Amino acid sequence: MNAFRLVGDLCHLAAIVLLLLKIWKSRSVAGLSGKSQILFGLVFVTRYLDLVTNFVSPYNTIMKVFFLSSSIATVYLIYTKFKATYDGNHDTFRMEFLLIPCALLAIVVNHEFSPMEILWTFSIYLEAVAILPQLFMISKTGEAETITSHYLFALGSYRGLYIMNWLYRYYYENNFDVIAVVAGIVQTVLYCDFFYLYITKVLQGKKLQLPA
Amino acid sequence: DELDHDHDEL
Repeated sequence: MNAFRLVGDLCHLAAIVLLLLKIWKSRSVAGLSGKSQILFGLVFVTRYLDLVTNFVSPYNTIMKVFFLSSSIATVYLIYTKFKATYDGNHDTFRMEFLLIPCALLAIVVNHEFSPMEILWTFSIYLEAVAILPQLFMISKTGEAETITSHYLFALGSYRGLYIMNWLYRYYYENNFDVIAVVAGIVQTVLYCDFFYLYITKVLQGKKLQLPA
Repeated sequence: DELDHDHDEL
């Protein structure tokens, strides 16, 4: 494992910890898109089916189990325990606009036409766009809590670092997965607008607020 | 196998 991959994974881990910390400390899921969290839950469920078929390493298993369980826990917290604080009126992005194209694309463009590979490919495509309901929600309300901004920054950095990892693996290990790389680039590009706001506002100590 | 994706990456 190279440093980009490790730091990428740690950013992903940090993002999820920040998200749970925000919910736990504020006792509220205000400002969070339940739809994005459902999509991420679906991403992990469809991607980590290999937990039961392939053992890679303790690190790999622990991370997969953590991502899987934390994403399911987040969905649970939003829709049951802290439902009263969930801002469903602003979480209006239609999930089927993402689910259907990702499913169709996974059936057409994959490494191997088998159920496991199609589900893995679906998870890669879906992860690339799963943050859109959250970004859409921020664009509707015009603001985000600082800890939610930190969460999004860590989450966006993770796939950006994976791109560096893929470049490294291409040059030094002759390994290249076109599906993961293209989807990863799309995923990272979706965060660019947010990265700009994060650097120019949140890091200057201001709350993330969109111009009216 | 060769066609399979990398199960190590998260």
